[in-house]
Amino acid sequence: RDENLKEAPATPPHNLSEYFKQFLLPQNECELHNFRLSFSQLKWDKWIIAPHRYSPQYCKGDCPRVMGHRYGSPVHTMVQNIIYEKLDSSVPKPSCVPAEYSPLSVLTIEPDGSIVYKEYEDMIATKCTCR
Amino acid sequence: PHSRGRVGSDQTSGFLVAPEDAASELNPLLWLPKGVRRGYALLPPLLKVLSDRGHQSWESEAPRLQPDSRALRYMKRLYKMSATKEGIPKANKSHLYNTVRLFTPCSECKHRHRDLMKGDVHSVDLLFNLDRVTALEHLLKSVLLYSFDTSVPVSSPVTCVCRLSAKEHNFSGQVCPSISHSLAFSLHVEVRNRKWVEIDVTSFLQPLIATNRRNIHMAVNFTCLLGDPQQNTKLETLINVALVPPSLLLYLNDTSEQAYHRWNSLRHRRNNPGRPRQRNSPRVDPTGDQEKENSQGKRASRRR
Repeated sequence: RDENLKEAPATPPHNLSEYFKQFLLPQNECELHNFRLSFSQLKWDKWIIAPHRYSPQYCKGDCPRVMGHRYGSPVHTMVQNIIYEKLDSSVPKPSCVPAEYSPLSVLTIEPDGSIVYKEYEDMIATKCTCR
Repeated sequence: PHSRGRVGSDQTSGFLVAPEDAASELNPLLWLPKGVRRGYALLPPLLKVLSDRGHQSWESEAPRLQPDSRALRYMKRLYKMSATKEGIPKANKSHLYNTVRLFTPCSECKHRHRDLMKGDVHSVDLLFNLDRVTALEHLLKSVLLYSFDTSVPVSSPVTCVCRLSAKEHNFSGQVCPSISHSLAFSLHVEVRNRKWVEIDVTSFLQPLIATNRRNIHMAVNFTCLLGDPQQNTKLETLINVALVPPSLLLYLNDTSEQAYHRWNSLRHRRNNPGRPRQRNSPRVDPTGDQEKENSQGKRASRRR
């Protein structure tokens, strides 16, 4: 280990930080954010009886250059990043989007006055990914 | 999905105001197939808000008809049993339905005739309009929902005999509908502290709903007597059960993409491409099954 240190040139700290910066995860990394709304804000509470509050959540943040398994991203995501960086910057960088959802049960009044309980798929984002 | 020749108003859901010809390109809901547009309680207003971006007219119209308060109370109770406060469906394996529709009768002409010998017969003619049921909603169970307001405190069980008959207008000119098929059965209810009595009419309504009938016309005769036939107590005391005309409850399985299919794990896996793939080398299963399987595998390959 000692001889290794002798060989390795002592790089000045600012290069070192530059060097590692490329691997650091971005500050505002892609992740799930909370968002709660009540149907009365949309003035839909006249016909949406339940639930009173709904948290659809959302995904926001930058995707790290080296995705790896962290987001369950397919290899295509890294390819797209390379295209953006090396070949054509008009190709967008990978985006931070929902990867998994959970359903929502809604109780509503229909125009004819009948009442319906319905379970909808994919109404609440539960996990984010880079694609 | 096509509505399979379903006769029904081709109007889209009540939340859309743009006439089809004028703003069809503006109105994304009109891009959906007819069979899907109707009945999706959530879609039309969501799409309307998105297509009305400029006017911020988020205030959707309140439903034209207000629901019956008793029916609303019942459905709120069903909601509490089926979903958490945040609206997440409870992982209740027993309930396969992902849609429940409650219809109150459009019109009912109550005939009330009292025949003291047979007890207090309560009969009503009921007409239910099922226009809101979409082509992709398949019937699992249908129930007549009676809310009991007993004017006298009922201490012992009540036995009711119920006779249902479906009526149909064979042709438009026909004035009074003829009886197409009927069903009689007795049910024994403990009315004491119950507000609701559910009468399962699935087998009775199945043929009507299977033929995509939009209007269900039926007559219901209800005779309630105090006492319990099992204990062969003399059923002679009448009870003055103020029977409110029943609502019709349909438990449905919505097979569309928007609906939640709790048992459809395959669909769940398809939606999650990011799920880490199974590793090639089988992991050692803590219950040891894996080794056994491997050794069997080796023996089998040797034999081969």
